[in-house]
Amino acid sequence: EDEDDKHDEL
Amino acid sequence: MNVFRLAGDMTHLSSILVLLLKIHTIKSCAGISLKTQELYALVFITRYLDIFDRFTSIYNFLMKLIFLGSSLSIVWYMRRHKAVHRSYDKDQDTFRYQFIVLPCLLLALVINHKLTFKEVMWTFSLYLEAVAILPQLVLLQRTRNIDNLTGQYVFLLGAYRALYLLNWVYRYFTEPGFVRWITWIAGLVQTLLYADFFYYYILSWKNNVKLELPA
Repeated sequence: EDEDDKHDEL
Repeated sequence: MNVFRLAGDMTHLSSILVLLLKIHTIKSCAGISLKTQELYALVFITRYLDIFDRFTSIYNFLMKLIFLGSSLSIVWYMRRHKAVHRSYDKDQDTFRYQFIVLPCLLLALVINHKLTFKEVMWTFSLYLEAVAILPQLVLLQRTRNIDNLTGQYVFLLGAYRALYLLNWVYRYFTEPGFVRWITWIAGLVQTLLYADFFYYYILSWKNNVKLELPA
């Protein structure tokens, strides 16, 4: 899971 | 996006609106901890450093702007607005938040997904958010009569993260490979810190008596 997914939540 | 996460974001938003409503309409921040508000502003600033270079959705972008704007304006009101500042109880709001900022920063440097500035700041914001409510909870114990809006504000703030816990459970079972230990543990600690407040808040609501936290 790349970094972008990790920050998809507020 | 799932119903728990949307409900969580809306609950979070409404907690901030309740606080802004209180401060803006009755021009008072009695019972509100400026320390917690400053910590929350720091949480949003360090969490949303990527607001312009990582675009997830319009919703995400707008909510980030709202959270940043509202938290900074609340700090501004409590510091700069004459009437509001006068109602701020400086002598009671004495929590030394360097005791939580520094350990969160050190922890973020040690436990993170990637040792880059933005990733460490993002991790720091998660750890900080978990404990940012402490000055407010300490102030509530010292405040004799907690007014309704303040009680509602803290309740909604705690409820939002509890809804996020449900969101993580839902995503764990519906999205293969969805594992976020750092976020999950920080979110669990954050929600647990509200446990005794929730207990007294629901008790006061059931017995229809004034909210009172034992010192």
